[in-house]
This record gives sequence, structure tokens and C-alpha cells, in this order.
Amino acid sequence: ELRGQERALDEDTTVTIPAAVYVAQLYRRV
Amino acid sequence: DNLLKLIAEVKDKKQEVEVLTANIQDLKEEYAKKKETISAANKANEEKLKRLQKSADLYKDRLGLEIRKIYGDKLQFIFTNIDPKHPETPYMFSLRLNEARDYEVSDSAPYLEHLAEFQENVRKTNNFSAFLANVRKTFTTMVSK
Amino acid sequence: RQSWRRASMKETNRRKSLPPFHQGITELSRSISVNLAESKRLGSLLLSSFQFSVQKLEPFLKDTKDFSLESFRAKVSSLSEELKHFTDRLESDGTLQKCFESPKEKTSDLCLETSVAEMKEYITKFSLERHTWEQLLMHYQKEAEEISRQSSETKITEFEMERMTYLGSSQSELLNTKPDYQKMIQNQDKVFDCMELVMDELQGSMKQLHAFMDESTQCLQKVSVQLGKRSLQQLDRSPARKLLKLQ
Repeated sequence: ELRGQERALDEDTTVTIPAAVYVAQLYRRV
Repeated sequence: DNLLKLIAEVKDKKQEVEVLTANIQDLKEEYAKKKETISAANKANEEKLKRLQKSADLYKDRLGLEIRKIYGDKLQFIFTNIDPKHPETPYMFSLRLNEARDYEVSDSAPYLEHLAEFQENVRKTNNFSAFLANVRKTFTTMVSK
Repeated sequence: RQSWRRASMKETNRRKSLPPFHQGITELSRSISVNLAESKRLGSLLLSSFQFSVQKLEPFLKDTKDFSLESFRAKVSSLSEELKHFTDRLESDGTLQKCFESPKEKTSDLCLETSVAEMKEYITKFSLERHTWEQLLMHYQKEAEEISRQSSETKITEFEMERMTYLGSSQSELLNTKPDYQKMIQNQDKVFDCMELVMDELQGSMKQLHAFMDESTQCLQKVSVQLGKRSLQQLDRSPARKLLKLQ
């Protein structure tokens, strides 16, 4: 369970959040 | 002799049990700490995502534009408030990076005549603002005609 | 106008005949000898009139720019010669003589004579009418003088009349019961003063609110600009590219 949670956290940190940040930055540029 | 051996074995086992108990305790503590860390990190991420989502919603609402990452490593741009009679009707196109790592537009719905021209411009200037503004203008002109 | 009508004026004010427009002009005619024939006298009068006009014109022209007295007098001399020839021609062809001859046409133009007779009749009639109007005017003038003299002698006596007998109209009751609007308005003076104070207060409050609104707007704008600058620093150069690359 913990490993699963770790994986999810890792995905959030490396993919989900950066993607959302880039989207927000793109919006800001637009 | 056998009794002495048994007593010695029991003593060893008792020691082993103590060590294992200590290990289990350590592992439990470690588990608790990790869980705590993960939970805190998750919470922080959740907060961050919430804020990011809020800003994305605000932009989407104000610009009448939604930006999505879709299957095939593409970005989809969905415009609304193009047609005054049907403001909810979506007008879209997709964008990806080709083998040469250049921007490539595709899948516009409805078909946009000048999309290739806009693609060239954004490749040269990297000016996304102007690029999307031109696409929107073209859509609205199409609708008004 | 009446002031011009000599007949309406009194003896002392009566204006004499109008003086001639230029005294010099009558001299022109007198200087021509009466022994000459009529046509010749007329021709001389034409010439001397021209000379007179030139004489009067010269002093005015002397002050004008680029005026040359010699050339002016030379022109005058040549024009006089021309005029002399012209008048001689008029005399020789009998045009001047015709001005003095009575019309040889003895056969009367009936229409013309009738019109002339009619005109004379109208003139007589209007003269009589004018005379009658003048007499009427003088009569009224005398009367007016008399009345103004009498009014200045009369004293004006004031006396109060009974209102009831004076009015005697069907609306007299209504008029008598009319409310005193002036008083009613005066009674509202305090109310108006209060209202004025309240309005002044309101105006002051509104001004303050406006000032606060302006200040707040400015403050928000400043904050917005600051936040914008801050967020701009953290922006990626190519977020779209990074987004597309993200697996």
C-alpha cells in the first residue's frame, strides 16, 4: 500500500503537477 | 546433556525473538514515518493542484479556451464563445511536436484555411498569444460569414 | 414725416425753402450770356459743368498715390476738346435745339391726354384730402394739449372701495378663500433647511466614498501589477513545448 502511495506521489510530483504548471504558464502567456 | 542443549536453544530463540521484535518495531516506526511523509506530500500536492486547477478554470472561463493534453502526445485547444448564437459550441484544433521537434497543427474542427500559415508563424516567433488570437479570429470570421 | 411738412409747423418754426445743394452750380448758369441762342447756352452749360466737376475732383485726387498732376490735366484738356466737338455736333444736328422746341406734333394723343388729365385730377383730390387730414390733425393736437393741461391741474383723490362691492364677481367667494401659499411655503423653510443639511452631508459622504473607491482601485491596480511582474519572472520560455514533451 505504501509503495503504491509512493508511486502515486512520484507521478504527481514528476508529471501531474508540472503538466498543470505548464498549462497555467501557457495560459498566462496567451 | 539434552536438557542443557534445549535450554541453550531456548535462550537463543528468546534472543532471536527480541531482535525480531526490535526489528518489527523499527519497521513499524519507519512505516509510520513514511506514511506521514507521503501523506503530507500528498496533501501539499493536492493543495497545489487545487490552486493550479483554479487558475486553469479562471483562464478557461475568461479566455473561452481549454487546453488539454490528449492521447498521442498532443495538445488540444478548444475554443468556446465563437458563435454568438451558440456560445457553448466548441471549435478546436490539435498541436504536437513532429520528428524535427517543430510545432505541427492538425485535426481542426471545423477546417481552418489559414492554419498552415499560422503554424509557420508560431514556429518562427514562438508567439502563442498571437497564434491563438489569429485562430480565434478566423473561427469567428467563418461563423459570421 | 410730420417734421418735414412745412404746413404743420408753427410760424416761428416754419422752415424756409431748402438751400441749393452747391452754390457754385447756380453760378455756372449765370456766367453764360443770355444773348446766345438757347442751344448754344446749353452746350456751354455742358462744357462748364464738366470743367466744374474736374475742378472739384482735382483736390481729392492730389493726395492719392502715384497721382501725376500733369497727366491728369492733360487728360482733362483732351476730354474737354472731345466734349466740345461732341456738343458742336449735337448743336449742328439740331439735338440741342429740340430740347427747347415745343412738340410739333399738334395731333393729340388721346390716351396720353386722358392720363395726364386723370393725374391732374388725382393730384387735386389728394391735395384736398391732405388738407383735410392736416386740419383734423391740428384739431386733435389742440385737444391733446387741452387734456394734458387739464390733467396737470386736476388732483388725484384716493379712496378705498369696499372689496365686496368692487369684486362682485361670481368667483369672489373662491378668491376670498384662497389659501396663503406664500405663508405655506415660508412655513416649510425649516424643512428645506434640514433637507439642505442632509443633502450636504450626503454629498460629502459620496465624495468620500468616491475618493475611497479611487484609492482602492489604484491600490488594487498596483498590487495586480506587482503580482503580474512576480509571476512573469517564473514563466518558462516555452511551456507548450515542455508540456508536449512530458510523458
